[in-house]
Amino acid sequence: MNLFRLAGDMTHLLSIVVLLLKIRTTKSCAGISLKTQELYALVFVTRYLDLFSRYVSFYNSVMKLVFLGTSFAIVWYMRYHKVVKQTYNKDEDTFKHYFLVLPSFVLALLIPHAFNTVEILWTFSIYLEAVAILPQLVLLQRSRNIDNLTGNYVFLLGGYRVLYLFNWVYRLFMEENHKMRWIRDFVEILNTAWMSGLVQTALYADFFYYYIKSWKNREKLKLTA
Amino acid sequence: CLQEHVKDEL
Repeated sequence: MNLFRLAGDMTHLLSIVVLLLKIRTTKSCAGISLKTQELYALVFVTRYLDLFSRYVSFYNSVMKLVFLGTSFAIVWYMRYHKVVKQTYNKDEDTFKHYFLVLPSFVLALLIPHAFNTVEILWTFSIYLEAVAILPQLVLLQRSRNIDNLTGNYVFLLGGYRVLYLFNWVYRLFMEENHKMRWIRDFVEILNTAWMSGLVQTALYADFFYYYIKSWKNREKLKLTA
Repeated sequence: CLQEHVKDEL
């Protein structure tokens, strides 16, 4: 495992910690999209179906359990916690799940890694993760004031994707035994995971722009439509 | 292949 991958995972983990911290300490989930959180829970369930059948490392297994557990905890807080659920911006979080789930699933059926249930759902989870942030970004656009924790949460989530891209480039060049192998692999750049990762990172570009601008000007974060 | 690469990630 290289440093980019580790930094990416830690950033991802930190984003979840920040979100749970916001929910638990402020007893509020204002500005957080339940749609996005439910989609992430679905992403983790469909991706980690091989949790018990395919062992990679202790680190991987623990992290998978953490991601599964925390994503369901967040959804539980937003849906059922009697104080937290009242702070949910239900009227502004109107993005439809199926609008993202359906195309991801159709695409996974068309271009699966291999044709069996686990592989199709794995491919589906890769596509879905790429676009699952959309309801959250739409909600941010609609919110007048974005509190620091919410801003930091989305920033860390985007940071995780950028670090994963660096990780893939690093692996592409460093992990090949054959010197010319990377040229063939580079043609393969249009494959599932890479394209999804690129799309996902691009989605954050706009957010990053306003985040850094507000940080430079020491202003409160505000996205203008 | 690249797909196999990302299979050991999260």
